[in-house]
Amino acid sequence: MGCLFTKHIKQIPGYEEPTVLAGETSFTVSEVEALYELFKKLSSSIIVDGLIHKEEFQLALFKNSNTRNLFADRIFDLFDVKRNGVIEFGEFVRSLSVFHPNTAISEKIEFAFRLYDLRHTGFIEREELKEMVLALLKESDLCLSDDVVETIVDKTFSEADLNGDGKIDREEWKEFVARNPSLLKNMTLPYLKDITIAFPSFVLYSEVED
Amino acid sequence: RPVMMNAFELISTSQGLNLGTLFEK
Repeated sequence: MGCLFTKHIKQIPGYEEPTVLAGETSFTVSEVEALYELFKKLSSSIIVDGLIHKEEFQLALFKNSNTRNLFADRIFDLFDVKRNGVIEFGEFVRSLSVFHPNTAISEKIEFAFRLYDLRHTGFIEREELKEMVLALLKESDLCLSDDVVETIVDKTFSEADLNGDGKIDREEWKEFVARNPSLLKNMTLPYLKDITIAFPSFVLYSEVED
Repeated sequence: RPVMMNAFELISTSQGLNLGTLFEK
């Protein structure tokens, strides 16, 4: 029975051995196995092909497969390391590992920087920050005048852009986060420590013994 | 007061960044 199950899961594109993934991430082997249960659920919610499509990601986040959101798009793009439009199991586990409570803060800081560097220039630019603020306001049905938005962006830039060149580089971002640690709050998911309880894998064999 | 908000604090409240919802059954 164990062998049949093993053969079955290894046919799924992008499947990687839990031992390999555990070795590269903050997860244990049993946590990776539990994540596979979550992954199976997410990757078969619309198209049953063992891959998480954008619509499936949106469905899981917003309970609606058609809800477009700038930040969800950015997260999806960062998870989709191969840039082939879908999230494979290995990509899912490696990316989620950034959000593990035991993962180094430096990894979380870097991930957040890449998340907010919308145009991959190596900087968070003023226009990008404004675009994100506007997207958040739209998502929240909040209406602020352009002057107020400009003031919020200006104030943040005056605090973060230490060399005053109009963009936030990695070093400035690190310093800004050190002064405002709450900015990384959403980079840690306490759930990941209890993932084996939330998604027991019910695997009767151990991959380690293979 | 909105003008005192840190733009990144504001952004970090986005539902699109709340991956905790992935774990909801």
